[in-house]
Amino acid sequence: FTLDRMEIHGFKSFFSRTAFEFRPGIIAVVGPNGCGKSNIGDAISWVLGDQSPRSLRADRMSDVIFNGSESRRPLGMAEVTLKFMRTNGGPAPAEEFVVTRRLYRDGNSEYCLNGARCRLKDIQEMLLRSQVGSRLYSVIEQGKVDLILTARPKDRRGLFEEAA
Amino acid sequence: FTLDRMEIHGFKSFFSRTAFEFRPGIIAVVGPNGCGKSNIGDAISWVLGDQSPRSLRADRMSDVIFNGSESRRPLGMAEVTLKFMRTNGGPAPAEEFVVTRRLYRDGNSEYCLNGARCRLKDIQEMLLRSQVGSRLYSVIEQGKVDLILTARPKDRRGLFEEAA
Amino acid sequence: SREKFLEAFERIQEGFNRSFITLFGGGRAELRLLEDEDVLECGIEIIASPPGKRLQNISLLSGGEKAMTAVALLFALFRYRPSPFCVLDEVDAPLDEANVGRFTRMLRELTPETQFILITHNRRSMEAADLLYGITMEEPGVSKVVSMRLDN
Amino acid sequence: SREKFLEAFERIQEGFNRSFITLFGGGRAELRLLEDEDVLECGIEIIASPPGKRLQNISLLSGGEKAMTAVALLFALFRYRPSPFCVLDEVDAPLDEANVGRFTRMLRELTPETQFILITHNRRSMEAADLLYGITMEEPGVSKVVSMRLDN
Ligand SMILES: Nc1ncnc2c1ncn2[C@@H]1O[C@H](COP(=O)(O)OP(=O)(O)OP(=O)(O)O)[C@@H](O)[C@H]1O
Ligand SMILES: Nc1ncnc2c1ncn2[C@@H]1O[C@H](COP(=O)(O)OP(=O)(O)OP(=O)(O)O)[C@@H](O)[C@H]1O
Ligand SMILES: [Mg+2]
Ligand SMILES: [Mg+2]
Repeated sequence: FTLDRMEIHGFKSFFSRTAFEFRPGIIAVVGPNGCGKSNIGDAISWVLGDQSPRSLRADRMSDVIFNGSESRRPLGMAEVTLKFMRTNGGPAPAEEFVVTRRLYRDGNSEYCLNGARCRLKDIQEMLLRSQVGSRLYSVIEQGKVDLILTARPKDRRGLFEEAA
Repeated sequence: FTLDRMEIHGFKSFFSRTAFEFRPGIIAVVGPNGCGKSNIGDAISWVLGDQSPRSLRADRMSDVIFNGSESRRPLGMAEVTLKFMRTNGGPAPAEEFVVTRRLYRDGNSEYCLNGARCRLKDIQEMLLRSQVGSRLYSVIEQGKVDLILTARPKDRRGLFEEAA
Repeated sequence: SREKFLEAFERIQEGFNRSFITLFGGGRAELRLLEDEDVLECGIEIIASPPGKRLQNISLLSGGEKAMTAVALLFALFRYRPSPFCVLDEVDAPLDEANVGRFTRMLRELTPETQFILITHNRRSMEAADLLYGITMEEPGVSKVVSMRLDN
Repeated sequence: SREKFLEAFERIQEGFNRSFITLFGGGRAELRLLEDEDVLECGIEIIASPPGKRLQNISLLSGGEKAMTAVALLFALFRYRPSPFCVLDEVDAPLDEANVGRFTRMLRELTPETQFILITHNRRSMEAADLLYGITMEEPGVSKVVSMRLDN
């Protein structure tokens, strides 16, 4: 399975619904400081089920909902949708699945798989079954790459056990 | 007082005696990864009395003595000398003072002020009197600039008390 | 289980040395189990020595050398248990030009098994990409995608 | 003493806001004493809001915005209690071109009271320097100074 397409709406600095098409290979994301590049990485971690606000640079999970700018009011919901696709080659049809996560200001959370409401657990099982992989080393956060070197030998082990 | 000249000999990757002339203004230090740029910053912190191996990326203080390369044997001593100068303008003669620090493999340490053996305490008093300033914010280490932002509010206070 | 972990460890350790040598153009690196305890509990130590340099504590490595060593280990984990995608957020920031080149060539070797999203300010990294997304904030505080360029 | 600290705090806080506005071309920043305790013991909070953005937790700021905010605070401390020199080791690594420009212009404003040693891989920073030292390791493991260029 590969990343096919993502939509971000109301997540952090993405006030407007924004779509990204993914292609195989290397995709570079560029732009000035503070424009929203790392927020895209956060959106990917978040839609795949990240439960820790700290790994998203936030204090509370509600901090990821668009909080307004000098000319815009805050939004009431953050939503990220991520579509995975697998081309099976030949005449076999491509397979796909779509994961959606929403968070409302009142704290309510929704997860959807292929458009149908589900639990976080169902998303996690789907990701495991499709071998989309753990987020532990799928998203390397800004400034965090040498954590693996400074980690205590026993903490480092977690990554190996996950791979094993 | 300004930095006038520095000599590094046997400190970290500086196997050969290396001299640096300083000028007023902005001095850029450039070169490939691992060539020794940050080691120069470490040499400055060290000669001014830094007692913490960790702030020099070392486990033990003896780690800062040139440890050999594939073609050179380790050295037995590390030495850094730093000369400060103050031009007093007009006919008044310029003032200067020279700080030297040496560390031997056996653990012995030497400090010199203007060539004469002294205690660390004498160096610290000289630095205070000449307002050469604390090392707390004189040397901003690689990757460490945002520590002031992530520090706990009470820890941050240390910098302010030092300035006050 | 013990055998499963040891077998994974061996393969990752091999991959780490190979990635390290590719990224540094030489030198050597290994992983060691701190054998003072049960193999299922003990810590993992990292040993790394860039070309021409003597082996010493990895804490003494430079900023760029540490980034490259960490990337070599992460790619070894990746090769053993691939993830279809990987987001790398400014890992090239501390690297000099030559190292950015070796880094992007290694990314290229790992495609198409893995799709890389490389957030970067570095021109050499941009040149290595197949697709370029530009993000801006024309309107302050509001992110907008303004360009998407497909290279061949 | 309490007055001495408060007076220093006020001046540093003012300097912080001014440096922040210079580095960001706008916005605002302040320092707050966490007044729940004695002024001689309480912590110091940092509030920062880049131009056009709403005030929120500084942890949500971007990598480059955090570096600029930290530099603004360090320079405010510097202006209040100058040190004759300052070694900045790759603080420009996370900055985009426009921000490197504002950063080096600010360094320029702080000379000649302060002598800056800027360790960098960034071309814009190199262009702003009066003196350039090149370090290499022709012989692996052994540092050597190979060039020194004086600009006017
Ligand atoms: N909930 C939110 N609502 C509105 N804006 C937000 C929210 N959370 C974060 N932001 C804004 O997003 C910006 C940071 O974006 P991001 O970290 O993606 O920048 P970046 O492009 O990675 O920049 P850099 O190159 O400096 O790393 C900050 O200015 C922050 O104010
Ligand atoms: N005691 C020592 N003896 C010999 N070499 C040493 C010693 N201590 C550190 N080194 C070497 O110095 C090198 C690191 O130097 P330094 O940190 O100054 O690099 P740098 O120029 O700042 O690189 P970067 O651009 O990646 O930050 C390491 O390769 C390390 O092996
Ligand atoms: Mg970022
Ligand atoms: Mg360095």
